[in-house]
Amino acid sequence: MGRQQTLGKFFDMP
Amino acid sequence: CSKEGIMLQGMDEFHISLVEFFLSKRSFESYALCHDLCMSLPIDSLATVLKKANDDDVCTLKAGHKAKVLTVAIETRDQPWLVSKHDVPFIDLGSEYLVISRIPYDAKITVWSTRFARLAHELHQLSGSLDIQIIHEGARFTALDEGSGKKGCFIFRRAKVVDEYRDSEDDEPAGAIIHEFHRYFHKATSLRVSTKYLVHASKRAPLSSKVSVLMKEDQPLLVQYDFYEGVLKFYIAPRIAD
Repeated sequence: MGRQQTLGKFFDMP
Repeated sequence: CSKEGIMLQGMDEFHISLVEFFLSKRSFESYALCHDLCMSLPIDSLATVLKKANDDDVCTLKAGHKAKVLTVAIETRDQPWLVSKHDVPFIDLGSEYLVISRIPYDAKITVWSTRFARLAHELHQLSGSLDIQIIHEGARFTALDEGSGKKGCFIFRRAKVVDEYRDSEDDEPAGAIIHEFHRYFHKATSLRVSTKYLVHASKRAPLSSKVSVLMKEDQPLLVQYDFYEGVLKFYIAPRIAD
């Protein structure tokens, strides 16, 4: 399945 | 809300998928705006209010400069004296609109959205994640059920002649055609994503007969529906191998 990443790694989340 | 139109953004609680929906001002009967406005709204409340309107009712959305609510007026088209008004209070999300910088994607394919929805649904039955590979000759969507060892695979071959592509669903050729595949291909790319989020994204097929999948190595997958009034984008964070 692999490890799920979150969008925080890619986008500049406030 | 800006002078171009309305842009909506929402994210799931696990921060895996972000949806961005742009509706151009040309899709409204009238559109007036004094200055840009950013509102945070509970999507459930907004959906509940909008569902009260019938397909041919007139909906008017209003919010003032320092307003704390969005007012939705629903009017029956042939009985303009029948108006219902609903307030949707703003919520504090502690953040404003998220600006997503544009990145150069390595590969883009465009396929029939109904076919894409079937693919997502069927591979979701098999596994919680799937691999998407785009190479020069086409694209491959693969899912593996680790328990039973069953493997599902959808292959899209690149159209030999772009003219084979037809703009009506009734004319769908026997083989899935990838429209303008060559124009957006820079290098072979693969990504692994959760099938659950792909199913969510694929359910928007009624918006447009075509859907585009854009990929760049180790970047969120972008699933995009373009239509006359705007664009709907789903960004899905990838999985990485253990």
